[in-house]
Amino acid sequence: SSVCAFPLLANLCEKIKHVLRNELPFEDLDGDKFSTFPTLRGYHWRGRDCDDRNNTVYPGRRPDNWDEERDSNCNGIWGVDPKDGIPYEKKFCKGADSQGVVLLGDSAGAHFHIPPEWMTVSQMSMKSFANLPMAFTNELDWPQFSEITGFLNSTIGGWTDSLYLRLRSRNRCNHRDLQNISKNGGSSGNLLRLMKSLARNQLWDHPAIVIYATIGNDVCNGNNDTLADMTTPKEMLSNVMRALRYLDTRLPNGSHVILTGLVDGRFLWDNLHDRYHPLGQLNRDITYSQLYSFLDCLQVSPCRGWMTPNETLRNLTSERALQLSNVLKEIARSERFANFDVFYMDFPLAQTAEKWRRMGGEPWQLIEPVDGFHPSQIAGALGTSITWQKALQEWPHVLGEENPFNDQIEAVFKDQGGH
Amino acid sequence: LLPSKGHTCIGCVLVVSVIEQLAQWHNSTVKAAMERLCSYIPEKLQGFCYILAEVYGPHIAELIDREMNADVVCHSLKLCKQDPGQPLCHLYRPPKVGLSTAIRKARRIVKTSKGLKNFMGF
Repeated sequence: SSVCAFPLLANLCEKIKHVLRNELPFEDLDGDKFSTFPTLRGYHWRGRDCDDRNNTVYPGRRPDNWDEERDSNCNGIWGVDPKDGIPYEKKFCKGADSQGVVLLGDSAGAHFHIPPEWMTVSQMSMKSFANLPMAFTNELDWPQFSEITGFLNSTIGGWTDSLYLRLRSRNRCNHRDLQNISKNGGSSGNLLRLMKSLARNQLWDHPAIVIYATIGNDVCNGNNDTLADMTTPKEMLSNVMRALRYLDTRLPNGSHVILTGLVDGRFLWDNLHDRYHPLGQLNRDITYSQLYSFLDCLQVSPCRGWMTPNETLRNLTSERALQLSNVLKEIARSERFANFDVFYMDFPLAQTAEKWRRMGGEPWQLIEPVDGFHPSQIAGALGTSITWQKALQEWPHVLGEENPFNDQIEAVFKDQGGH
Repeated sequence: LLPSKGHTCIGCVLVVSVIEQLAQWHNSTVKAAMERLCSYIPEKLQGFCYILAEVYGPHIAELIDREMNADVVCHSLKLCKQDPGQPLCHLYRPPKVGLSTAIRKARRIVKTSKGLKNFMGF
């Protein structure tokens, strides 16, 4: 921090602090909250800006004059069809229920992952650490592969499937309309500040599907008296209602909000405690139980309530998680808002585990191997398919109609400028 | 921005464990293992790695050569600290002589070792 006292660095430090505090892209020349740079909250986290010198050009906006002259919403569809003089955006996207996807989440939603290759000496090589600079400038998160906003093929194992990719293939006009507004440690309390970085203009932009998913940090902390520091149902109600009221002032009419319940973290101890950690596989000398105790002792455990041999504490933590999920369920049942409808869904861990078992997988493969806490790449991809099926069956209007012009869009604009 | 004490300790135990296992896996000296690890790191960050190896390397090598585990090394480096009234935190099973005894022994080694005296002076 003393480095920032130097006059030359003061300005740079101020910018870094502003970006870190507000989860905004570090490089955003036109200040429209979208970037052409990948990491540092850039286009790995939000749709890539297609003109970072013009703040009226960004992913998710309604097209400017049907994008005759330029691609104002970065979906790669613009210009006029010479055959009939009709702008392509008008021909292919008018009335197409275009919408974006926004995640308001935590480290699970941002997809926290520490590569096990970094500590597996038997396979270690220069290749093992090639992703280290990208990982650190993305806060050890991999949103580009994540369950809600992923758009790149996974390079960290498993495969990428995401709500965004499915919305995009359902309607190619949704290309690049994604925002992952998540943070390691995100909870219903600190999400209230985090969500101010949402880029959505109620007048100019398309509606959005907003996934609200703080799946554990309201009951997870590393403090000695972990139960005392958990969010109470009353606080949860207050936090979530404040968030929804704020969203009602920002989301274009016709948006949707899906509240995701908290996970039952007993899954962690039950499936990991006596397994060897990657660092302990060479000499078979470190189990996850030892890792959990070590983190506990240092008071940096991501979740003292679940990462513990104390079964009573694990059950009490899950009990509180269920209470908080019920608060979300009640909000979805009874609260109404002007610009969006609200739905509730359980975090699909049980269905994911069952689906993976049927595919021949093991439960422990659904948990990040190094931290023994977060959902793995496989868990995220499977979770997407389960969530999608649920939405198709129970809330089909939320996903919008299949765009009949998808094939023509692809024929004319190929990959629409990619990501 | 600065890692907490707990995270510093985790980082130390993690890195010392990897160095120890690299030396074991490749049947090399600890010094060679550190150089190997630094050579794996992307070019831009290698300088930082070599500096850390210079500063902490001799200490780590001396203690690992005496069969001390990462918990003992990091506590003797004071990158893991025991807060008053708190237990000694460790990832590995404690050494037979007991963790506190092993840490005290490690600190004596550091104090008396010639090679390390200059380095500690540094």
